Amino acid sequence: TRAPAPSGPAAAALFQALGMHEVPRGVPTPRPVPPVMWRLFRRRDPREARAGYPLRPCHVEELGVAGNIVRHIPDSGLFSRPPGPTRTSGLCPKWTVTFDLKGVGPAEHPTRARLELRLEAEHEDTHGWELSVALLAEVEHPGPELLRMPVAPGLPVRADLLGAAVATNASMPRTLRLALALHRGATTVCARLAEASLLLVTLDARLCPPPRLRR
Amino acid sequence: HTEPRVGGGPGGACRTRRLHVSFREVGWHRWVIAPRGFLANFCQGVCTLPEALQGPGGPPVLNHAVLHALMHAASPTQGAGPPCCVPARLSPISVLFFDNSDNVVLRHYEDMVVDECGCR
Repeated sequence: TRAPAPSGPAAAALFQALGMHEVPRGVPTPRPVPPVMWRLFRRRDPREARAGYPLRPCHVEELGVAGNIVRHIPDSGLFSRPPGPTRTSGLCPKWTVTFDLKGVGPAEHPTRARLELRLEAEHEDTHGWELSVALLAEVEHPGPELLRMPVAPGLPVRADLLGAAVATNASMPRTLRLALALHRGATTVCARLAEASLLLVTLDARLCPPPRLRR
Repeated sequence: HTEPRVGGGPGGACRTRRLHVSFREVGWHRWVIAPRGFLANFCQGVCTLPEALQGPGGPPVLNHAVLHALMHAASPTQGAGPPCCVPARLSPISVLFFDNSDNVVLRHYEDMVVDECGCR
């Protein structure tokens, strides 16, 4: 007879020992695993690591930063947006994206926070746009603009938020809300925000091997 | 899935034994994406002399373990048994899983696979 897996306080203690501050509820909403996460997983597999290039502990080689936890966090407000590019008085639409960071532990320090967007336009022959990102506080008014970057049609958008929207030396907020705005410039068409996610790398130093001491 | 446990006979020297951890068997398969399981291994075997003195291919023997085994051979008592057969070298694995917010998480865990055992 097989004994059941530990539950209750025993399970909580077990997961805490594994560096997880909550017991997984066990039945996630099925969704495809993003290719970047598969790539990072395979890169960490010692069998696939190239001979002579040992994996550095607590380092994410592909992203070039220290870290031992990588999260792909989809925008939780994606389905509340209008499906098409709506225009208001000649301007392109503005969007609010929300990322749930409740799973990030207090001992984790962010080393990379990359906003990833996929924009879809009806016509790909545009000259592109400018994207501005601002932090959205509890009140609905966006804060000062954090960054502004050119965006080319048909290409994925990647914006580094570390130091701008995500502080390096402070504990992570439970939710990150951003106000995004597309500026048309000379282009006449707008785009639709098809996908938004946050790739977050954190370092929990407690899970790193201690440095070997010389006797 | 483990190797059968060994007794204290001559063939039971301290060494690495196979232990495959299946996430399905521990009920984690719904939220662990990959791997489905891994070869974690474990250490088992006796650490009396001469088994406590491993060959040049094995992990370095602690001086304490040698004297511990010597003392146990000279005067076996219930209170102080032979040295323990424990992991001497471990390696990490990475686990891909869904967290409670349905985020996909890749987490790196040190010391998950026993590569080598030793008498300590």
